[in-house]
Amino acid sequence: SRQQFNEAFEAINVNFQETFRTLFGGGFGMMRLTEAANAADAGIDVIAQPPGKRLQNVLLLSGGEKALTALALLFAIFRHQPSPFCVLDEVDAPLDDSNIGRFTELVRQMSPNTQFIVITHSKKTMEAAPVLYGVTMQEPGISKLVSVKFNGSQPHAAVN
Amino acid sequence: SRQQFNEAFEAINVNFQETFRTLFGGGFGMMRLTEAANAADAGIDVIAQPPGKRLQNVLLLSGGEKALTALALLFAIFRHQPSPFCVLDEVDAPLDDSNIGRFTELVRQMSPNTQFIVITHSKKTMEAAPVLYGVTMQEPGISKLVSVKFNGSQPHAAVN
Amino acid sequence: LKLKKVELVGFKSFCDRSELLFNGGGITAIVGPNGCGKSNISDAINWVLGEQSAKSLRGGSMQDVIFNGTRDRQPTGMAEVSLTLIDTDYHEEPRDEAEAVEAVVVMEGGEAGPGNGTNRSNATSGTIGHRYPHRDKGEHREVVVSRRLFRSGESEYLLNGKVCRLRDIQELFMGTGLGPESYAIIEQGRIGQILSSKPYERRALIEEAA
Amino acid sequence: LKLKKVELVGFKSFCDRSELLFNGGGITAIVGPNGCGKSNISDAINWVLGEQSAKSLRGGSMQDVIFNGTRDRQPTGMAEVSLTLIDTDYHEEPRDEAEAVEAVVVMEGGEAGPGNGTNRSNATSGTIGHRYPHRDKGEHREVVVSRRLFRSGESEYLLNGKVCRLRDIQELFMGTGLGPESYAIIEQGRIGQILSSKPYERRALIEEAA
Ligand SMILES: Nc1ncnc2c1ncn2[C@@H]1O[C@H](COP(=O)(O)OP(=O)(O)OP(=O)(O)O)[C@@H](O)[C@H]1O
Ligand SMILES: Nc1ncnc2c1ncn2[C@@H]1O[C@H](COP(=O)(O)OP(=O)(O)OP(=O)(O)O)[C@@H](O)[C@H]1O
Ligand SMILES: [Mg+2]
Ligand SMILES: [Mg+2]
Repeated sequence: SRQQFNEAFEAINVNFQETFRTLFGGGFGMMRLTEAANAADAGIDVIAQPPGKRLQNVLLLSGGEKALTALALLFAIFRHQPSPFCVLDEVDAPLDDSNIGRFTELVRQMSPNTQFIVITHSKKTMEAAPVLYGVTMQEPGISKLVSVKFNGSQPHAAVN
Repeated sequence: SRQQFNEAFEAINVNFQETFRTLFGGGFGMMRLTEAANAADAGIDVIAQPPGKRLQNVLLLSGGEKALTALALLFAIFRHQPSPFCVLDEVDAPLDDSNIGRFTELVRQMSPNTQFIVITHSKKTMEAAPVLYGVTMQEPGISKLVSVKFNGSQPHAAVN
Repeated sequence: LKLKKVELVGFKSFCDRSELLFNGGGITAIVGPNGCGKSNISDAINWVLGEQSAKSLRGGSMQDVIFNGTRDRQPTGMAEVSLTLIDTDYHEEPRDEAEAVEAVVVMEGGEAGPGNGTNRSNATSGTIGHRYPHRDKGEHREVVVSRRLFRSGESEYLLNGKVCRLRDIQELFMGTGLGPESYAIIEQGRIGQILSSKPYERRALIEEAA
Repeated sequence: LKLKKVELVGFKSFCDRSELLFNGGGITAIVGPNGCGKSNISDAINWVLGEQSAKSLRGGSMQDVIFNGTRDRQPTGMAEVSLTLIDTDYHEEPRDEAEAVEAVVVMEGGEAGPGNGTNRSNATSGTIGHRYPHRDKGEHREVVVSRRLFRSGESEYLLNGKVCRLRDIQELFMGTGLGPESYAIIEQGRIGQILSSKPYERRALIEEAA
């Protein structure tokens, strides 16, 4: 219903300002409804102002800034309506080291209520995960799972 | 002209098989012209078979395998018709360490005739480049260039 | 709901049965070389939740999710993925109307306090006479959601081992962001595109959470 | 052609004049934090080669390439990018018809061999009487390609400081992959998309090189 949408939009927008500031280490981000004759057709504009920069169209943001802004929006939605789990497939690929640090810290803060599954090639992100699974293809074309780290305890082969 | 296209296609296809094998450390890659009533409308299908895997549609390749196949195609074209320079903006982002190693080695081999400009966050790629420029924004919103490494000699600030 | 286990068999490159164990919260990283099967795990989770588009699973047709063989192995005839979740709300519902009564009973018979199962049972049988065997605080209900696809094209969904409709599974996950416009599964390469989509498309993300 | 220098002023976040020096071959890496201006350099090179679409330069209108100010700096009125290239083929052409003659002359007057400028000039003036001042093997012709855009919308292309047409620049780079379908400039995020494009679109890449 429209009422529910507006309430969710307001609540998520408040969260977005917080998650944006956390991920960028400052700056300002918010959503705005676009003009539309019928409110149900209005789209969502995203305004992003990285720290020290002018307010601008999200089109002009860099690759890393766009990914970070999208993550801030995603986590803002999550705070409003958490899921039992969340799968993030190489979302850290465009990020530099200091942004990876802020990203993994925010994920850690949100992880008590949600199981995060983070697929990554970044060593920094691997270090932030208490549990680690390796996928190998020793036999060509056949994937096998190996548990590499399990909250610090001994690894075990994750097959029956 | 059609004659020129066919010659280029054949020559590039030969190169592609070589660059594919070099970047993947084995396997097989080639291009095929699609069926078309008029030869000038034929498109190009890419067939990629990473080492140890079956021949398959490029759609089923992983993110890293797709990027590596596209790089192999690019370098195959380059070998046929080199450019004075080539700009690669974070093409190594989806690659794992061993593929980054093979990628930088191939770039090194092609670099005597071509100036490669590689934008990257990967430390491994940085190590492979004899010349390194850093871009900073000490003054918020203003980009400045600093020469970090110049064939091993002293860095200098690259502004007038 | 908390995620406990993901099991795959015959799904894409996971020919043999494989499983990932979780403890309901925290961060699990999945690592490995290019092409080893990491994103296939994300596809498996997307698929068991009811994904209908083969293209979103990076295939041409839905059969592309069934293991299609290697040089040394034959293709399999079926793909199956199961998610085991713990329903943490489960024991709250049946308790609600009894919880208040039980609290009175405990006052008469012994030490009050959650998690002290044996004591509670004794107290309950003294006065009221009802027995709630699953009531032990330590036991949550496990929910197993499965999906199967056969080479013949036949497909089925299962809830705790019993065949069900896709709608039953979608109802289980209603309002948790795991529906069709799921903001909880971000495929490879998609994070940069969320902002490049048109403003109207972004609306769907918020509607899913509303 | 070999790349020697790229100069930017007033282009996107490069408000002050900046330059990158190259020695014609090898690998130069450009590094720095997110949003610092690395891809803006790639955009600058794409722009000076004649890119006509503002969208390919990640902007709304072409004016978006002009530095639009920060808290402490006013927007500039113009963006300018210059590429300095060395035309290694240059001295081959004019020499061709004379090269054979010159070789005879050198035989009479002294040690034959490329790169030995002073000796050659002496030899040439003895017999034939023509003087080719630029002929020194060590000297290549420098070519400077520039593009400017003013806030008024006026834009110009320059070849060695003289206004020219875009066509003149495109002719200079004909057949080197730096044309409109350029395979020599791969923007951020594009490498994964080359294969996802339709088969007919991939044809353009080969045609550019044919
Ligand atoms: N039905 C199938 N049967 C067998 N193998 C398959 C099937 N579908 C996909 N694959 C294989 O799975 C591989 C891709 O796996 P996936 O995309 O999960 O890799 P990844 O680990 O995510 O790699 P990257 O790090 O490059 O993203 C492909 O190489 C493909 O051969
Ligand atoms: N006309 C302009 N005037 C001033 N600044 C601009 C202009 N156009 C773009 N920018 C700035 O340039 C920045 C983007 O730079 P760029 O895309 O080059 O970053 P990058 O170094 O490639 O980062 P990443 O590592 O995230 O890809 C934006 O933050 C934007 O503010
Ligand atoms: Mg992947
Ligand atoms: Mg960039």
